[in-house]
Amino acid sequence: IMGGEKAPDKTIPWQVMLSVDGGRAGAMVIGDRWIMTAAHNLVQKGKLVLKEKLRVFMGDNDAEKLAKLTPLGVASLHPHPEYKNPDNANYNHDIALIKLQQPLTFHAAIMPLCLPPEDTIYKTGQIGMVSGFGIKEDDIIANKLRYIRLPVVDGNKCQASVNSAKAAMPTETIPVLTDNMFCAGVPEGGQDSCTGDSGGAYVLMEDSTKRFWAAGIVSWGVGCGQTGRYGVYTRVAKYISWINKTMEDN
Amino acid sequence: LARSLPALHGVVQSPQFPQPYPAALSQQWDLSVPEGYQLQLSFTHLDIEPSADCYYDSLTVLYDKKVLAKFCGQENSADGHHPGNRPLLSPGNRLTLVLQTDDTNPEPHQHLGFSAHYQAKDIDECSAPDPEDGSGPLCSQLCHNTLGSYMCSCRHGYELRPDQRTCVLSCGGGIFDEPEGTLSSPGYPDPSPHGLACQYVISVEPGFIVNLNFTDSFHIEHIGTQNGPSCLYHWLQVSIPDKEPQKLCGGKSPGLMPTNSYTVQLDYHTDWAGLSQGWSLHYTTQRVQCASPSSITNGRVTPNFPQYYYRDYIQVRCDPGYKLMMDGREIKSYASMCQKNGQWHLSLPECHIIDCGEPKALLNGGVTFISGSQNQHLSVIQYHCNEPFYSLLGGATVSYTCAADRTWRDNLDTPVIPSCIPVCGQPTVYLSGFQR
Repeated sequence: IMGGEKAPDKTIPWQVMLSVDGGRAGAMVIGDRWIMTAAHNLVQKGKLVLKEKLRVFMGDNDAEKLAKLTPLGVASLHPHPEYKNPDNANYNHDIALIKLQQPLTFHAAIMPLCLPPEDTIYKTGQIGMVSGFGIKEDDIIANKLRYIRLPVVDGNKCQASVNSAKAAMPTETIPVLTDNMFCAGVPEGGQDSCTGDSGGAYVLMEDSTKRFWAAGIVSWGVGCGQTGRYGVYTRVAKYISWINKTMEDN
Repeated sequence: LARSLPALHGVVQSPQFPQPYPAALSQQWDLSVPEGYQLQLSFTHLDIEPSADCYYDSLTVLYDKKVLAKFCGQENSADGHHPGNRPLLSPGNRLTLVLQTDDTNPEPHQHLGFSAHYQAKDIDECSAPDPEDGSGPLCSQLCHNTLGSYMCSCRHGYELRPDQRTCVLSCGGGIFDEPEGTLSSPGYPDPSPHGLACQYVISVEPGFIVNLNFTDSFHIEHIGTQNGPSCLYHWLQVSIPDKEPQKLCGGKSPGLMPTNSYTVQLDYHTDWAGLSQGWSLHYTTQRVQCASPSSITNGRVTPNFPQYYYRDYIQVRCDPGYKLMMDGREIKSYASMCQKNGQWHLSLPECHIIDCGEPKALLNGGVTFISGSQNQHLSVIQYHCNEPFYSLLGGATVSYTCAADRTWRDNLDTPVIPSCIPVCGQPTVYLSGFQR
């Protein structure tokens, strides 16, 4: 998280830390046996990682402490079936579910996020919050969970940002921005999610109930915290049916 | 031979008959036929030296040493005494013949002796005149002669006494096994005959008891004493099993006499003197009564009768929320019958309050007892979730009551326990900051 702050204990109880082959990623609790993350955390070079190599931690804001805990057992991995990203240029459908072997018992440090109704519209400018144990502004991996509040960015502005990046980096393969994604961030840069945060939650709060709900999944971005660039998130509201069906079927 | 019956007939002849009988002879024949018969003697031939009074030769016929006749001579002879063709009938079943001859049997006409048949002849005892000893007729009512004997019988309504010759009014006794009936002394309402020994047995089905109800007209001869009537010569004895027999006499009716027994024996006795006007009773039966069952706490006995009798059934039902218990075990149903001994065949059960058992555990929640105890009927519990991390669906607390079917049921009568739904998106600590 760039430009963010340390999260006090129990303020982001849905935060999950994943470790895949030594790489760090984020995820969020959405049920007592289900965790949601980005598909690209589980599918590497076109192949699903072995569930035995995936380690799941939660319940603390300290990464070192988490890493010392016994990982939660993984029962099965369920990347979105349409996620195909062999050359890291297509993050469409970047969503996956992890089923745990044992149900969780929720407490102040571990609580689930709510899911939005199908096709909920995200208001441009609405402030959300993204969190993670990823790289922070000094390019150092965070040991403490951090968070940053970021607004939802208008889709056109986001597309323009992606287009400008393509123009500026003609040799790079900039991923495609689809309707299954949305952007969040500030044009002046400095505040963004970053590497190691992917799979974590971008949450919005419902005013009437003061409940946080999973609006996005940290997916990709051109750099981190750069001026005129935004973070790109999987639009969770597009996948409610798939999420429910996957959980029901499994 | 001594034990064999005498022959019913036979022949007796003089020695050497039909040759002349020897001289200087003295021979005796003891003839007999069975008891109950007379002996009849018929001469087919008699030829004994005739003489006056049969002085020289004679055939003497005796009964119990009493000379019935003395014969000699020939048929149509001038001297002697010839029996002719008339048979001789003995007063009893015996007869003795004695042939005596002198030293000579005159020649040339020698006498041949005698030949006779004897036979048993039935005695018609019924035609005999009454004995002179004043003991009355042979049969007091009907006499029937039989071969060698006789028998007495009685007219309808009478029965032969043990003496087999006199009749007495029939007792009408025997066994009375109908549910009700009437008994009375012989000849009632006429005075009772003398010498009665009547027995009446009332014996109905076990499980019923007999009640005797004497009519007011009751009179049995008694001897007055300082201690009340003494049933010395006439009495009606009432015998009930396992109780002392009770002799009744006097002029006061016993009225209603419960026996509490299914069998009663009545013995009516009169001797040969005195006067008893007799008695009459109507007996009824009723079923043995069982004690009314005590009330059942938290239950009831059905049907509810004022009294319970043999073969009545009762059932016990517990109030809703209570169960039938007997000997420490729960039973599905209870029915008991009043037995013939007046006892219920099963002791009464008890109604114990039911319990629903421990409420099912609620995952991520718990249960609180609101009222009642030990999970008993109508106890109320309330499920709750481990808030703020879980909440009941709908957010309301749910009360469950221990129902009569031993399940915990909510206000909608549903036995399904609630579920604790995880609370999402509501951290216990919210991010806050004051810097702007």
